[in-house]
Amino acid sequence: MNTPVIAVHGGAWAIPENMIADTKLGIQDALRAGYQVLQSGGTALEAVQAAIIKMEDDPNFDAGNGSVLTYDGDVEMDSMIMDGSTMKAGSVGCVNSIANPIKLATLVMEKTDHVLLVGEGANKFAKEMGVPRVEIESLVSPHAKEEWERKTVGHD
Amino acid sequence: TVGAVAVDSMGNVASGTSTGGITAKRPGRVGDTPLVGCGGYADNEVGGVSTTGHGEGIIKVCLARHITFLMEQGLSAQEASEKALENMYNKVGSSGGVIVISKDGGVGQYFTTDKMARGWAKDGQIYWGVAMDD
Repeated sequence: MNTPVIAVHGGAWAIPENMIADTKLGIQDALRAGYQVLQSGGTALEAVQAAIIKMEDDPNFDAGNGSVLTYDGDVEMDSMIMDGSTMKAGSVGCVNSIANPIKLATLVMEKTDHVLLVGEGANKFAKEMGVPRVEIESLVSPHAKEEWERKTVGHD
Repeated sequence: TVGAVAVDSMGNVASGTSTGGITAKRPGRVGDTPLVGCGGYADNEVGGVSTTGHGEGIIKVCLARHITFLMEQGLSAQEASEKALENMYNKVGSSGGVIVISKDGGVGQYFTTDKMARGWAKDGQIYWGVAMDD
C-alpha cells in the first residue's frame, strides 16, 4: 500500500496582496477536498477531479468561475486530466458554457476515443453528455472584469 | 490556472489542469493546459505533473513530459522541477511553476514567477504557501 499524497496549485503569477488571503484559503479547501477522497479510499483520478472542481468553483482562481476574459470579452476555458494507470487522457479547449471543464475533460477521456475536443465541438459534446449549460456571465468574477477593462495581459 | 496531482493508496497516479487562459488573449488561442505533456502528465511508473505559467513557453519545451523524463533519469521530483523550469527560462525566456509527485510519493514544487499558490497533503499534514519563502 502506498501513502496517499496530493499536491495542488492555483497559478504562478504576481498575485496581488489583496488576493493572497483568499487564495490561501482556496488552496486549503482544494487540498482538503482531494485528500479526503484519498483518505476514504478513492482513486487518484477522483482526488484530482475533486480538488480542481473546488478551485474551478472559487472565483479567486483563473479557471471555471473566475476565468479571465478574452480580448472580445468572452470566456474560453481549457482543461485536461490524465490517468497514469492507463495513460488515458482527456482534454477540452475554448469551452464557454459549463461550470467545470475538468468534468468535461474526464468525459472526453472516458466516453470517446479522442484526447482533445475544442470550441463548438466541445460545447456540443457537453450537451450530448448532459452537462448542464450555465450562463457565461455566471463564470465572470468582478476581478476578471476589472482586469479585462484595464486590458492587463497576464499568462495562464 | 489551477492544477492537481495525486497518488492513491494503490499507487495510481493522476494529474489535472484547468484554466481560463490569459486576460485579453486573442480569441481561439489555446495554451499548454489541454496539451498532454505540456500542461500535465501522469505515468504510474514515474509520477505526475501539473504546470502553470507562460503557456507558449511551456508548449515549446513540453514542460510536464520533460520533468517526468528527468525523473526517469534518476532526479527527484524537486530536482526535476527546478532543472526543467530553469531550462525553460534559459531556452525560451518563459516563466512558470509546477507541482510534481513521484510514484513513491515524493513532492516537488518550484516556480520562476513572483509567486505561486500551491500546497500538498501527506501523512495527515497539509502544507501551503504563496510567496517564495512560505
